[in-house]
Amino acid sequence: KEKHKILHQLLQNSTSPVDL
Amino acid sequence: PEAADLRALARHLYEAYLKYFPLTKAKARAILSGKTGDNAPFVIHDMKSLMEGEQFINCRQIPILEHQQQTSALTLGHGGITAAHPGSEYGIMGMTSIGDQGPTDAVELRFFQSCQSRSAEAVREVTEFAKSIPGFINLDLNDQVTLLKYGVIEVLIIMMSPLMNKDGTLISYGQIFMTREFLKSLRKPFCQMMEPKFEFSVKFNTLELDDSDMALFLAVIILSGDRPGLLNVKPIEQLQETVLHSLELQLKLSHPDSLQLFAKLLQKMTDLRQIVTDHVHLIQLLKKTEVDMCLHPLLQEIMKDLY
Repeated sequence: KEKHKILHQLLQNSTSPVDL
Repeated sequence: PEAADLRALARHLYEAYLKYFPLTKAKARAILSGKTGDNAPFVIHDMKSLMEGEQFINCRQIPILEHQQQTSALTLGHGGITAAHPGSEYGIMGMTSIGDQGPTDAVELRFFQSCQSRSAEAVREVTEFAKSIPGFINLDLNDQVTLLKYGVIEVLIIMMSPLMNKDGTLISYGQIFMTREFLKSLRKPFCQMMEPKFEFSVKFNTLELDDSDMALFLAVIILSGDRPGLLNVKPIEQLQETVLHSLELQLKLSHPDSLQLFAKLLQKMTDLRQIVTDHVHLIQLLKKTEVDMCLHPLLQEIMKDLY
């Protein structure tokens, strides 16, 4: 899960565009 | 009733596609064929026009894109449209100001970094589209990650095709046209990055898919049950089969005279895998040779141990 942290966040809606 | 369900699925995916992807094929082709009147794109064909490009875009109105009316204004922070904001820290496609550029060698690297910003934003758009595929969010979360990791670059290459013709490509949400010759004139290995995509796109565009066909094809790519490391293949294959049926029906209805279009389209998926493999190898080469290069964390996640 750690290896794909941002993808996980994107899938779970916990990354806002600004975090990218 | 079954055909009605397949048509409903096609409509649903087309709506999601319109919602999440700002530049449709219909709009891109209108720009490329000069049907947008005064809103012709600015052409970048050499280093001078590359510098002028930023100035040009600073003077233009920010087009209000349909999907962006629904998303946060922050979304624009990493896309090409940002370049239109006066005083922005970003330039073309998120590029740092070209006006005060350093040595010529750095131009390619800076342009590459700006492409990365736009790509990361595009990955977010593709993720939202994937989540709209019926059944996708019910799959094992680790499998959702795997499907995106392996599918997203393939999807981005397909989405790039409508923006391209044999002479160049639209960038910055269709506001700029960058020539193929200019991209070929960049120093190695940057000059090698886009040429395979042009070769693929010119052939792919002869299939003349429309946006609703594209939406279904992208969903088929995402739902590939043979990605390495998938935990539960069966539900993915079942979802893909339904989308494949919907795509087959769609193509029969919208392209009745195009023989074997469905088969031809499926064959493109093999070519795509090779293009992605070569692309990832090129990025890995860049990481070794360009000491100043930093890979975007999201793209790094996707490309690590990919092929």
